[in-house]
Amino acid sequence: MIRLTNVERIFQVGEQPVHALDHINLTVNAGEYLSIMGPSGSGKSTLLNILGMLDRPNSGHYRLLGRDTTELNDAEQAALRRNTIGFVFQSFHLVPRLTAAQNIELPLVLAGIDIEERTARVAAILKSTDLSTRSHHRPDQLSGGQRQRVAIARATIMHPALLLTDEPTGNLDRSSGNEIIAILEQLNSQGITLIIVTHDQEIGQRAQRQLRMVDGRIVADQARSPR
Amino acid sequence: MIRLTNVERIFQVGEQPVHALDHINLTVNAGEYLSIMGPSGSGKSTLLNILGMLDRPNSGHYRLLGRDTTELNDAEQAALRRNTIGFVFQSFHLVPRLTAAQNIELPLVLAGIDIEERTARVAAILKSTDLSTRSHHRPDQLSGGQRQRVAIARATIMHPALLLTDEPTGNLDRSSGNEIIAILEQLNSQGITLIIVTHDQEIGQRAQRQLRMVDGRIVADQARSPR
Ligand SMILES: Nc1ncnc2c1ncn2[C@@H]1O[C@H](COP(=O)(O)OP(=O)(O)OP(=O)(O)O)[C@@H](O)[C@H]1O
Ligand SMILES: Nc1ncnc2c1ncn2[C@@H]1O[C@H](COP(=O)(O)OP(=O)(O)OP(=O)(O)O)[C@@H](O)[C@H]1O
Ligand SMILES: [Mg+2]
Ligand SMILES: [Mg+2]
Repeated sequence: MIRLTNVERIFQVGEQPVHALDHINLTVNAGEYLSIMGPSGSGKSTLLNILGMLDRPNSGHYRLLGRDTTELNDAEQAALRRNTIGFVFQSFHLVPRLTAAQNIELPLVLAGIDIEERTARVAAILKSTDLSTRSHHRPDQLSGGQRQRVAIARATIMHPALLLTDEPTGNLDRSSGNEIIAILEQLNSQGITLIIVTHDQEIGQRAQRQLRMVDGRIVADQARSPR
Repeated sequence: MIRLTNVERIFQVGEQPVHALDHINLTVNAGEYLSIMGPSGSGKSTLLNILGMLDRPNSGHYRLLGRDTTELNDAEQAALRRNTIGFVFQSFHLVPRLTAAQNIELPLVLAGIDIEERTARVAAILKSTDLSTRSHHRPDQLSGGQRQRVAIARATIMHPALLLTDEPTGNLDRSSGNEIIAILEQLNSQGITLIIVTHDQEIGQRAQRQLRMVDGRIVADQARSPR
């Protein structure tokens, strides 16, 4: 499903190069459930952005579902991303002028799904993320945790083959956080490949496979301890 | 230092009123160290915004350092806020075009402090928040946790009498989070009144006094269990 080979990502700030990703090699099979943990600034979001085709490596290759993404043009990348990947951003990136329901509906609109089906699916996901009473609110009329749940609903409503989530419970209390993780794990049990970047040890340790990053490298890659 | 009397905050969305704060009564003495916890959407950020004079109650009163804030005009409120309060926002609100160092320096510039002293103080706080190598980066060139630390540095650099922090460790790993809390507790030991809104039980339970909110009300107000 995913194969990163010798991936490097270097940012230039003035004269200083920042090695955000340093020779990353990673294979992920379809249906796996991974967590990625590590200190602030270790490269977790950068890695997720490359996996989500929101950024390109400076060198190395990224094969997604067997295709070398570096050989696709922008339009092909956009199509692959839209059809395959759901992304929950660390800072949400909701559309400010749309309501919660409209933000969540957006991927369905882009996929050409008819209004009856869209309405039903949005209503169902508003219910499962406990947002039904906030569907008409715009992002600036929502709490931090409510915005986070809108971002999660939007990313999951199309049941994408690959779900990339960056700190999906960072603004949630333990109980709402567990509800969200339950939703994500349910999708994984249906075959969706799930990657969770998190600072929360309790959440990270639920994953079948747990990666640790430090200074742009993967320094550990372990199976979950037996329950 | 702080006295909230019968404070209500009602948002109107279409025809639906949202009772974000419901008859809040709260007294906080100078130098206290409080945590505020509670489910997503329970009113924590709204309460903090009122305390920070970023929002006004619909009814009730807020006395800060003996002055009724509802009787101050906008200019007086802005002056009181600038001189008294440091605020760490749940979504950071950094200035996009300024570097990390310039963002942190901003309160010192507004206070008319000379450039030599500003440079020294910014350098010291960059060191204590582990941001020295990122001082020239703009917010979009920083990781989520690095932005959070810039927001904390900016809020604390003036040693304000009242420090209001909304989820200050939400984007940080356990170890960076503990470093930040150590900085905040050190300021409190010097007399600064400290209020931390958090979803993290481990962090919330360090406070001398722990409030719990549900549906816009304070439902618990307890002293820390003996260590
Ligand atoms: N656009 C950019 N330009 C320059 N440097 C960048 C840029 N984006 C990220 N960086 C740097 O690359 C490093 C990795 O950033 P990244 O956002 O991947 O970290 P992270 O592991 O997600 O951290 P956090 O846990 O704080 O969210 C950081 O040190 C950051 O300062
Ligand atoms: N500008 C607004 N207009 C309408 N409703 C709002 C507005 N701001 C907040 N709300 C609503 O008021 C309630 C309290 O919001 P608040 O941001 O204080 O919650 P919170 O406790 O900080 O939540 P979280 O833990 O998710 O950050 C929420 O239900 C939210 O939807
Ligand atoms: Mg990150
Ligand atoms: Mg909040």
